[in-house]
Amino acid sequence: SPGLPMVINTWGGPFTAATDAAYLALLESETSALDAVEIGCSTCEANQCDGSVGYGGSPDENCETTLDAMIMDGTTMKSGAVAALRRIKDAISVARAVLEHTTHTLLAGDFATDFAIANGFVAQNLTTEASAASCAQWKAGGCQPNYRINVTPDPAQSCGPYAPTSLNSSSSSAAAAYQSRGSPEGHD
Amino acid sequence: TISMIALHSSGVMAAGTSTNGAGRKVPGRVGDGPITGSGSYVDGDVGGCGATGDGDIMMRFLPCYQAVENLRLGMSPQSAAEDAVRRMLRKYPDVQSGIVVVDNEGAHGGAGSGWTFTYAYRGGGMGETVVVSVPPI
Repeated sequence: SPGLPMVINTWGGPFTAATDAAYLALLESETSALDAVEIGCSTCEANQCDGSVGYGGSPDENCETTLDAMIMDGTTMKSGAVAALRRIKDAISVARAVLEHTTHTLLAGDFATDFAIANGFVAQNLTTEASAASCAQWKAGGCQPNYRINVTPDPAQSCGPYAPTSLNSSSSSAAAAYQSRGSPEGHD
Repeated sequence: TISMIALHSSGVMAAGTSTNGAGRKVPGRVGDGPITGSGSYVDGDVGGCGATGDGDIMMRFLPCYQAVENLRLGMSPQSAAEDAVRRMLRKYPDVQSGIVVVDNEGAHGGAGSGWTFTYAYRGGGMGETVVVSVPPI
């Protein structure tokens, strides 16, 4: 252990700006551990880090970027989180608002967006020229790879819209076997 | 995905995760990031954990809850992380995962699979952040 205060996080490279921001904040006596986590993760949301955090990354099949975040207090074990948050950039700060202004743990989708706006956050488009272009290219290439299985048309060849194919009981678990995705889009 | 754990000089801890999920996902898909116990988890009595990787798989195993409970059972941060990754590998040998674990005194470790996972830390009087590279299990 290097001693306290201390910050530790996934990944290096562009993520170390988050490590530094959180650590330097902790050197200020008025900064709490919760503040430091919010500052660190917000740094990545603003900088997009490696593209897997924040606006303009990982567009879905409709080319929309949605955000997921959680924050947890190690003393109270209370946690606040947002899932599939739409049109709000500051995901970790909205998660903290869930922690501090509700007794809930997780809000999702457009309802999380409504909660964020009611808590003073500004709605804005999370799509960038780069994410729109990469999504258009993906569609032009037949939407490969994707996360669809047991549907028609064949998801290994074609975009949707898809319709479910009937499954007999033995095929469903075999067909649902997890296929590792080598492409960077295959992970969170 | 960034998952972070902060230890205040008083010993108070917090953890968090932020991500934009998996690219090309089905609209509405949510991965491990916002799931308490999967994206991150912390109990100030023992320590905290942060995770990244194939969220659709990882959220079924709650790897960060497992890692923190491993600390409570007396494992080192390194062993706690490795155990959590091995539990996923047993069922999904190809899973891409990364877990970073820190106890409430700042001892840390990490484990990963399917790629070379790295984590970053800065504490005490360190003048800069250090990045640790974790060979895949």
